[in-house]
Amino acid sequence: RFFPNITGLPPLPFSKNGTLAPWDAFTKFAGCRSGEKRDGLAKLKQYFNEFGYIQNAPSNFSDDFDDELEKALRVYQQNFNLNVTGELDDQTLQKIVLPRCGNADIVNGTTSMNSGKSASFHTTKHFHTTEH
Amino acid sequence: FTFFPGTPRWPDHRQDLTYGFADQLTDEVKAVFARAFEKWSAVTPLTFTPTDSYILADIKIGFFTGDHGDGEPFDGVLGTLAHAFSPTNGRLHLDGAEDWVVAGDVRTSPLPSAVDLESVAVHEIGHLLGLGHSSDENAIMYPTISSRTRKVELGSDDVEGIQYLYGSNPNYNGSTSTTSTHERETSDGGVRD
Repeated sequence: RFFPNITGLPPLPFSKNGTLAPWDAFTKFAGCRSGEKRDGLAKLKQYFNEFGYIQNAPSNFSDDFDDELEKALRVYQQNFNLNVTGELDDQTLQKIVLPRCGNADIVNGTTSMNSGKSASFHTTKHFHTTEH
Repeated sequence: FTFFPGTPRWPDHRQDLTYGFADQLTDEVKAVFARAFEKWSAVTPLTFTPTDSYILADIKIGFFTGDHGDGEPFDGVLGTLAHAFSPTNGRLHLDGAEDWVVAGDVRTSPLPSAVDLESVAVHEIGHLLGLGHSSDENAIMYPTISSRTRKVELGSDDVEGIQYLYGSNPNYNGSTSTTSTHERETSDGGVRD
């Protein structure tokens, strides 16, 4: 649906069918941490799998907050400049539910964004830009 | 800035690229994409020309809903907005279920799910040209964008990334609308690339 004129937008309460955005349900996991089990946590794991944070996805994710989810969460928090807590804190959940590009942040296990930058890479670029 | 694995780019003999649309779009919508391409051509030697031949176009743009055959189904309103493939694939897909705003100030939209088309187009073109996602929140290549938000100007991180791949446009004067490299490095101690 295209809206060529902003004044033509219908004043609906949220999305056009009144439902929540796909990831809004994740906000119910606020405060969830390693060792816990919550209904629907498997969907969050699918989210992290979709964007490259969990590799080698099983046929079915469990609802357990396991080590794999904590690891994915830490990398995500690093990539998005969040406090790296390994927990589903409010700040992290607010970022997760935002609309986003469907391309993965980590492609074929090759880390990118903040989490993929090694110390040597930083050093090289730092010297280069300083000299320049 | 980041690149796709293997750092794919459009080769030197394919830098004058054409783009076509899978859908019958209005001139106003097409103009949004033209402006988005201009952001990248302004800072690189790349050129982008519209063509009526979707099949023959280097860059193929289409709006799709749900499962549209590339293994990356769209999910309805908000969530995933669009995706694009690395060079030289050329496919740029947008979620047809979104409430795309093509003109006016999206920030004042009465519809909370309104998404600015040009903002998403500029980001996805970055992928088409070889850029991955950036952790720099000022960068166009940052992965998330809130609804009712407009963000169309390349950041210095985007410019450095794309010029690493293709070099600079001879007419580029080195300025971007966001924080300059010098300012950013001063503010964070020069640690980040």
